[in-house]
Amino acid sequence: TVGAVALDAAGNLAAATSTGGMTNKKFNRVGDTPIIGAGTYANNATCAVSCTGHGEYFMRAVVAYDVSCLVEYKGLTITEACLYVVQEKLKKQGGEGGLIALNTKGEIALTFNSEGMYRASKRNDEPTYVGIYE
Amino acid sequence: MNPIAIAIHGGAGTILRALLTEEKERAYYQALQDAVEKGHQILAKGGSALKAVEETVRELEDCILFNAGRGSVFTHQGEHELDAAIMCGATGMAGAVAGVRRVRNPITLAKAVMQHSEHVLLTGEGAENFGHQVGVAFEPEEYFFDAFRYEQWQAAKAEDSIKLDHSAPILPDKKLG
Repeated sequence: TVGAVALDAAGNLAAATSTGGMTNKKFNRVGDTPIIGAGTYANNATCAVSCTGHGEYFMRAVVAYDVSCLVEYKGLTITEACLYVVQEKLKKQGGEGGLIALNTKGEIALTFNSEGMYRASKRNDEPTYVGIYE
Repeated sequence: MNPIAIAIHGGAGTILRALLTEEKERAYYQALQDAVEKGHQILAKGGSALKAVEETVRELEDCILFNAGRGSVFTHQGEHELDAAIMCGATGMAGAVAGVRRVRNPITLAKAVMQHSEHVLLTGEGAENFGHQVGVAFEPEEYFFDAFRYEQWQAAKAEDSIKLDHSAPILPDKKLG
């Protein structure tokens, strides 16, 4: 799975996710990627989110929208919201994976509970960050 | 000046250092860096967040290393079924496709669903027909073939399991039959 979240100079957010699914999947299984709110979500008032991992868990937990709700209703920062959803809620249910999130202040969260997540980010003129492992 | 920012991912899972050669690790770093900098350039030139995420994901879909687009994993039937979604934070508009085959860049098809249909999610053959109508690129099945993904599929079939893209290691001493 691949994904991107972006903030433009006009203050608008967007999220995108694309995947080939799971190896050896049957019965036209669909994961969280194309499910708006589960694997992909964007709202200028809160954040943009793209998820990756074991899709069934992300669908049950409505992960992307859950992060947005925690920001909107509970006033959490995106880092706090992502940590809670990925490291607490998702992990307790056995869901493996992670997500990237971004808000209109340019704050970025790259959160995962698996051994690694291929990830990168760049903000303003800051150096590009690239990571694979924890 | 307002901030601009972009973040990307190329999948998560059990990424075993022992199985990721230095050469392959460098390739992943380079691909991630190229993609995020492509998106950043779009933003730096005043492009929209929507355009940045679409173009960045297209770059990753065209890279054989990642499980999306060209590098997609095999289904049980030995095919490739692709899913994608895009959402605009300013308008709340969204578009998605699921289970499409031979679409080169499913994210562009998802964006077309958002912009040129009254729907949010199209699936399978219907989504492919819509793709032909709006003129997105299709590729032959061979375009999506990768030997590593094929071995992953064979290993998963042998143990009758389904696997996350980065959680199906081919162990060096594993007999694949």
